[in-house]
This record gives sequence, structure tokens and C-alpha cells, in this order.
Amino acid sequence: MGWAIALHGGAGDIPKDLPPELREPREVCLRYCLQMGVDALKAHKSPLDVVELVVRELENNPYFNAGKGSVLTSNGTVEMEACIMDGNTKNCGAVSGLTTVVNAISLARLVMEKTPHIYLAFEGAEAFAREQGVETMDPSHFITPRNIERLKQAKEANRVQVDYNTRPIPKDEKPPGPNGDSQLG
Amino acid sequence: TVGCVAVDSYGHLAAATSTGGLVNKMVGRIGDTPIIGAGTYANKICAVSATGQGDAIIRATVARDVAALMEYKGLSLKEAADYVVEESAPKGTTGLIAVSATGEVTMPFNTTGMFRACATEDGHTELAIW
Repeated sequence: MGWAIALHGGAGDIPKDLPPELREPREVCLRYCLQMGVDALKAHKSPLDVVELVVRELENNPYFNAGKGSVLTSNGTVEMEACIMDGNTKNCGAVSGLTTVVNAISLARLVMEKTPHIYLAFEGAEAFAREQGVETMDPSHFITPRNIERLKQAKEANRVQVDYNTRPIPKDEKPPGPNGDSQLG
Repeated sequence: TVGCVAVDSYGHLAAATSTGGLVNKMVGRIGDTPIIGAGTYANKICAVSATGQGDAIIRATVARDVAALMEYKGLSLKEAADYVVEESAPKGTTGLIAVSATGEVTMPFNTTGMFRACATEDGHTELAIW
């Protein structure tokens, strides 16, 4: 049936009345990334190159929860993680706990291709990033005013929030069961 | 969370997912994204990238389940992904994108919305939120 591509920018409790100033930049980015991926597939780039290319672009967009624009931990810090997998060989690479790496997905690919391991995390992953010479920035580069505000809201409500929850998930409360009218996600 | 899955005209597949995690998460908390078979998975049959509430996605091994239903039960990509999202993962916690080696695409979710887009060689394109 030929080539195909899909991409996402996160799921959750995205309010139907999301204001245009928050909806439109995301739609513009999704449309741009889709076209970039289609052009790469038409140019016979490998699916691995295509998915890395697209996710890098999404990581660099501050409107999505990855890379620049990552949401904040309870300490107000950023901890980024990523994973890439090749279907033919089942080779895969994963990283967690990154605080300075601009494109976590590219470091995950380097773990897959340059180490005998699948997963590197925290200071080991950061050290590997420096060894590989990938682009890094000061942690403050990844923090946006909007996410500082979201952390403040979540702390006031003593809850954690998924990508787009308007109503954060109570830390002490388990999400409602499958048939519950869930506002989570 | 952001993700991408792709299949080329030879049927080769790949999946990639990246995230900042949960707002106000504990320091050191790992979500579904880097866990192979939970938030990200690819084999010779399909490629899957999931998003939503990571803890629920890990428990349901969402990405691997889609591939396993296709491999062992012979379900189509859409049937397998719909089953996992509607039956396995708790309501309101999970969305995923997936492509198959034969060029099928599916983007089901059981949350209020999911930012998503797709395109296929036969000209179909889609960009949606809800």
C-alpha cells in the first residue's frame, strides 16, 4: 500500500474551547512536520531517519511537552526522555532524566547505534551526550513561562498533570475506572 | 509528549517518542515513553507511539499489545489499536498512533483529545485534535 506516516503532539483532556492562540501554533507545527515527513519519505529516506527528523522538530517547538517546552518536575526542573525503535531489526535506544540535551530523540538513537545498551539515564546519559558532542543547552533554555505557571497551578492543587489536563490528576486519587467520566488523560 | 511512526514503500517501519513527562512529577520518575513496548514499539508488522497517562500505558503495555494482537490474533492494525485503546487502557488515559507494514494508519484515543496528523501514499491526509 505504499508509504505512510503519523505523528502526535500529545493526548489528554484538551478542552474543546482551547483558545486559538494555543490551538493554531500547534496545528501549524503539526502541518509543517507532516509535510517534512512526507517529503523525506518521498526522498526515500529510511523510516528511522524520518521519525527522528519529525520528532526533533516537535521537540524544538515550545508548544509541545518535549525538548523546549517540557513540563516541570515538582522541583521546577526539566527531566526529558525519549525512545526510538527500528522495526526491521528491533534495534532500539532510550534515554531518561536529561536536563541539557536539546534533542533527546537523537541521543536515544546514538545509544542504539553507538553503545551495546538500549537505555541510558540521568548522569550516565548526560555524560554520553557530552562524549558524543550532541547539542546541549543550559537547563533554563527548556523552561517556558507557561510551564512555570502550570507547575504553580498543579502545586496549588497538589496534583500531577498529564500533557493537556485542565483539571490536574489528584496525587492521592487514582484515576476513575474505565467507565468513569474521566477528565484525565 | 510527541511521537512519530513511519513506514516506507518497502514496508520498513520505525517509531519514535519524546517527552518532558508529567507536570509536578517526582524527580526521577520515568514514564511510558522510553519503556520499549509501553510508549514506543516497532517490529516487522507495525510501529506504535503512545501518549497520555504514562503509568496506565506502562501497566497496559500498550504499544506491544497492538503488535501482539496483530501477530498472534491476526487482527488488522485498526482492530488491534482500537481494542487496546478501548478495552485494555483505562478510559481517559491513552492515545496512540500506529502504522503497519502494509501502509495502514490509525490514531485512536480515549482521552478528550489528541494532537495528531497523518498522511499515506494514496493521498489521504488528516490533521485533528478532538
